[in-house]
Amino acid sequence: DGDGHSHDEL
Amino acid sequence: MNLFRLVADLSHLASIFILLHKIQTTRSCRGISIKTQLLYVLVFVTRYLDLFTGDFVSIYNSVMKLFFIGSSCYIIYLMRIKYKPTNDPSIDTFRLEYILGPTAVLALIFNYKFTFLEVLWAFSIYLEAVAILPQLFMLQRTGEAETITTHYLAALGIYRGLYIPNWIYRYFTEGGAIDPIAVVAGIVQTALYVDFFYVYFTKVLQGQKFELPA
Repeated sequence: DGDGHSHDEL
Repeated sequence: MNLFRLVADLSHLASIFILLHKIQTTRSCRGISIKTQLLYVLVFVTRYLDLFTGDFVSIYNSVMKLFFIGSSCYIIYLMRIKYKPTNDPSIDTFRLEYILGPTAVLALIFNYKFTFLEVLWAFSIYLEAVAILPQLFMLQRTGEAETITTHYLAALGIYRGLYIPNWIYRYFTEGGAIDPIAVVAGIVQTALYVDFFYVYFTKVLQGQKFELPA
């Protein structure tokens, strides 16, 4: 989402 | 995805299989805190709501999320229904409100966006950091643990520990990207395992029983 907090980790 | 995170996630998977193996083979959930297991259900359900919002990351990511939700609910079924008589609530006495209250407040204050999903995501991160406390408290109370239970805790601790080099790696490979909520909570969570690992390395891995000094 561009702000570095894409929550792509589990 | 990097090697640290992959091995961490595999260690997390392993921890769940070790726990299932312990419960199924001994036909008992003795020594396992159902409070910690309930907290994990809450952690996964509140964090993985993005499964339903279309924020798709990868097949790997979605499959793992579904597995963590499903397996944590299955563990509760085993503890609450199938092997209920082996569950001893009198030693699982950590007060959940000491965990749920502060983590809910933290999530309301420190989140990336004041939206329903983001507050729940932050809550799940803070909750996971301390979800192991009822289990560690129980261990402290009984002063001993079955070896298989200590392997479960070790796998969980390795999973958390490896997320730290993963973030360092990501920081350098992704242009200084950092997720402060996950990192701070992750460091706290890993620190909670330090005492456990001391006994695990000095006793269990030397072939002795996990026993705390009286």
